Amino acid sequence: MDKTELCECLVQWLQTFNLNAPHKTVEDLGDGVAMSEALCQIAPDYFSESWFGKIKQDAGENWRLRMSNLKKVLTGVLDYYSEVLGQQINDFTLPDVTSIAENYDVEEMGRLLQLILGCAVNCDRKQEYIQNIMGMEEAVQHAVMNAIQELMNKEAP
Amino acid sequence: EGAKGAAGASEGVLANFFNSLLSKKTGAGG
Repeated sequence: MDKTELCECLVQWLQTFNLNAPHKTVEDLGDGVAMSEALCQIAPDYFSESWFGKIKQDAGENWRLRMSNLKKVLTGVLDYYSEVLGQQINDFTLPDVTSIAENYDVEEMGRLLQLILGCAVNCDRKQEYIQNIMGMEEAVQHAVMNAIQELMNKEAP
Repeated sequence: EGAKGAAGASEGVLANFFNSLLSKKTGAGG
């Protein structure tokens, strides 16, 4: 699937979350704040208030601060897979957070959102997230299904 | 009729996939 299209669908999926931070566009998501908020909703025990407190809320035009936030998001997600889900993601090209922070790279953003999607559909409250997905338009559901299948193919216990 | 059938099949694939995901056990202990 075209990675730009995948990213668009996953940004649409993120609209199903009730978040304080803007989250309508890739640019909105580029500072990592909205994705961090989503993770706090997905797994509040793991992505705690103290973890969220380390995310800079006012990164703004400072790409280095955006990158620092995005690194925390990526590391947190990978640790969640390994420590909570008991899964390692093998052969999955990890998102280049520098490209996201510097250029709002759509392909890399798609990869990061794909990993967050994997957390949502495997967490304790996965039923709620999966049902939200099932209520979305069919094209988005297909994209989400493909994204999940790709992740599942690369998971190893 | 053909288009309707294809749409129905596609919906079926999606429903099957997400329902199987719902019933899948996850987590380090599962």
